[in-house]
Amino acid sequence: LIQISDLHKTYHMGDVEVNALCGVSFAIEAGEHMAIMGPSGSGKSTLMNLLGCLDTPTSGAYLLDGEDVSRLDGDRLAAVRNRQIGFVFQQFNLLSKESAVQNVELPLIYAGVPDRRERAMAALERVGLADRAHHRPRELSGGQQQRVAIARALVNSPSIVMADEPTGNLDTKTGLEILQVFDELNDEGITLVMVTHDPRVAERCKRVMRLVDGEVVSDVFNHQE
Amino acid sequence: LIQISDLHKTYHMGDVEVNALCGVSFAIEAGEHMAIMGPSGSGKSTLMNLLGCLDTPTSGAYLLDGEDVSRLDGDRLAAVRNRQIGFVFQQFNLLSKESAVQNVELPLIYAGVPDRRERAMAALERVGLADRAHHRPRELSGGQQQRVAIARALVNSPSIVMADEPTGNLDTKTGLEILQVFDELNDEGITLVMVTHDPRVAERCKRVMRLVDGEVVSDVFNHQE
Ligand SMILES: Nc1ncnc2c1ncn2[C@@H]1O[C@H](COP(=O)(O)OP(=O)(O)OP(=O)(O)O)[C@@H](O)[C@H]1O
Ligand SMILES: Nc1ncnc2c1ncn2[C@@H]1O[C@H](COP(=O)(O)OP(=O)(O)OP(=O)(O)O)[C@@H](O)[C@H]1O
Ligand SMILES: [Mg+2]
Ligand SMILES: [Mg+2]
Repeated sequence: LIQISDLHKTYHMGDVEVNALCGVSFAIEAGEHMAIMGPSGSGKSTLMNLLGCLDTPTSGAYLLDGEDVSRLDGDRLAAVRNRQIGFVFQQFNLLSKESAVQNVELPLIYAGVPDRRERAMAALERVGLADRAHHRPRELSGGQQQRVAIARALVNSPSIVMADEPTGNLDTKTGLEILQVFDELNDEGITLVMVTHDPRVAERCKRVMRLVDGEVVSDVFNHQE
Repeated sequence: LIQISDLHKTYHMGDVEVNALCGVSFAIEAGEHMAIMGPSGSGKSTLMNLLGCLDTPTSGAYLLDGEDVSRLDGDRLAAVRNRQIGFVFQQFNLLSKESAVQNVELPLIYAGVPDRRERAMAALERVGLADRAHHRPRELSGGQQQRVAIARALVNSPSIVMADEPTGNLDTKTGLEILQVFDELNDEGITLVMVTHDPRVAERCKRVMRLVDGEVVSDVFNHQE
């Protein structure tokens, strides 16, 4: 489903170059449940932004479902992204002027799907926030905003969900409820890629890849069951 | 140092009322090291915003160093806050157009302190980010932004540091390095109040208070040493 080959990402700030990814290669099969871990600043969000088709690499190839997406322009990239991928941002990226349910409806508007209000409310219900549907982001707690961002990523039943630190702002009990939702999605066949710092999240994933300074240092398949 | 009595905070959204804090009372002595825990949405950030003099309660009293700050207006509140409190926000609240070191210099500008650049660079050094001083927030990873927010809270040597989830975006090793910095501050006599979801953070605090639905359900002093 996903094939990454020798991916590089270099950020340019004036005359300074930051090599955030230095030649990353791996493949992900449909239906996998994978965690990406590593120190702060090691390149996890940079990799997720490339995997989620939110950015293009400096060099290297990315085949998504057999299609080379590494050289697509903005519009084509957005079309691929909206069709197949649900993305949960590390900083949530909710629209501050819209309510929670309006934020969750957004992918359905892009996709031209009917019954948007019912589907968005069902997604909010699933993350435990039906009673906060009409709050705007600044009228929600940090963990509630994070759960709205998760509901928005799920609402259009994508084939792949990519979540960048989805439990960072959640207490243990709420975090476990959200991980339960992710497990159910994976049981339904949805491919899950999750960046996490939390060992309790990683232990539920069947595969854990570690990044250090923009390189893959380990990639372990967990054959416990 | 801090005395809170029957604090209430109600948010009004149109005709909906959200009772975020429902009568919270406790005291904190100078030099304490306290964690505040509780489920997502239980009122922790609301309480921290009141303790940090960023907001005023709907009712109840808050004595800070013997002075009643619960009824101060915006300017007086800001003056108290800048003089005594270093605050680390859950969402960092960095200025997006300024570099990391410029963000850390901000409290020193308010306080009229000289040698701002050297002091700000020393604070960034202490959180391990001297090599990212000229990056703006969007040129930093999530955990790096969090550490800039921590450096900004420390730079003016406040007598109290309040941190809302300071390790949520940090990997275990970087998180421990930051907790080490907090422990050193506490050894120097600085009062620490920290909201956290991470049990590993709470176990280093000598006192753990738990909130559920806007009320204090437990307040345990840890007399292990
Ligand atoms: N400006 C606001 N208007 C209306 N409701 C609000 C506002 N800010 C917070 N709330 C509500 O008040 C409750 C407490 O919010 P608060 O941010 O204090 O929670 P929290 O304990 O910090 O949660 P988290 O761990 O998720 O950050 C939440 O249910 C939230 O929806
Ligand atoms: N737009 C940018 N311009 C310059 N440097 C950047 C930019 N975005 C990220 N970086 C740098 O690239 C490196 C990798 O950043 P990235 O956000 O991928 O890290 P991360 O592994 O997600 O970290 P965290 O766990 O703290 O979120 C960091 O050192 C960061 O400072
Ligand atoms: Mg990141
Ligand atoms: Mg909070």
